[in-house]
Amino acid sequence: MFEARITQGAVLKKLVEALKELVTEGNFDVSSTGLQLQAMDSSHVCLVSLALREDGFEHFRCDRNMAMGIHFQNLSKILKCAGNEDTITLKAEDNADQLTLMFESSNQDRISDFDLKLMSIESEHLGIPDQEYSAEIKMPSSEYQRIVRDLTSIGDTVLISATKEGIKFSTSGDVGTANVTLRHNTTPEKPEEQTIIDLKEPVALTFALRYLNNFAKATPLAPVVKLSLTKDLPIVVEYQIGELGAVKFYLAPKIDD
Amino acid sequence: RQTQSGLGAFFKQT
Repeated sequence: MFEARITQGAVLKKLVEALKELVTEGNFDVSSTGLQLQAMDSSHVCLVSLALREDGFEHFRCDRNMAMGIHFQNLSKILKCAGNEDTITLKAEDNADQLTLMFESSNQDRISDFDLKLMSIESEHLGIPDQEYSAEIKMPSSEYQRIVRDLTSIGDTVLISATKEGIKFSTSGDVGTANVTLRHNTTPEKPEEQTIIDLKEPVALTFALRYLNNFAKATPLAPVVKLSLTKDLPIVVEYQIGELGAVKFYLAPKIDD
Repeated sequence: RQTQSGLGAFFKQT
């Protein structure tokens, strides 16, 4: 059987809110090492890769590997019934066709359980090579959210260029043009307020703002976001979820015809 | 002009 208990149930709620617009369905692959999900959007332009470590949960048990097909809008409906302070336990028998979610209030005086019907999903796993990136930028997740939201109101695509001067986001549209530059800045005392640019070589790539804006739905999960860029490769937008794991979004670039 | 590429061009199916 599979059983995973997380005291901060709100993390699970935020996670599903971050994914559900992007991917309609996907497999929760559970094993003794944790829970993983790899799912592409319907146009196969972006991919969500989620990895939650077994030791990040208060309790984790998985007797045999399972792929649990989840419809994220439906999971979201159920998780909306959990309180923000609730502890959430996920449970499934081996080869089950449902996932049980149990919610316990912080003072243990309210317990509810919901069964989510599981789906059979043919998943297309993509092998993502481990690689060095030309530029890795860590910045406050709220800053990333603001930039992509602001630029989405001006244009459809953004040119992201990383140089030793900083990281620049540029767009243009019917109303005009916009540029936002962030400089390497380690002055703030709190690491989560710093902008750290690790540049191996300058790089500039163009992406659809619609997706970058969608990734920002993960902002409540982490104070810091990391962007990884390499010429002619998908961008990686990564949020570390405390000690629990990470969610990474990959977006294929726009390329010249 | 630029077009949107797909992930399949970068990552192989396993």
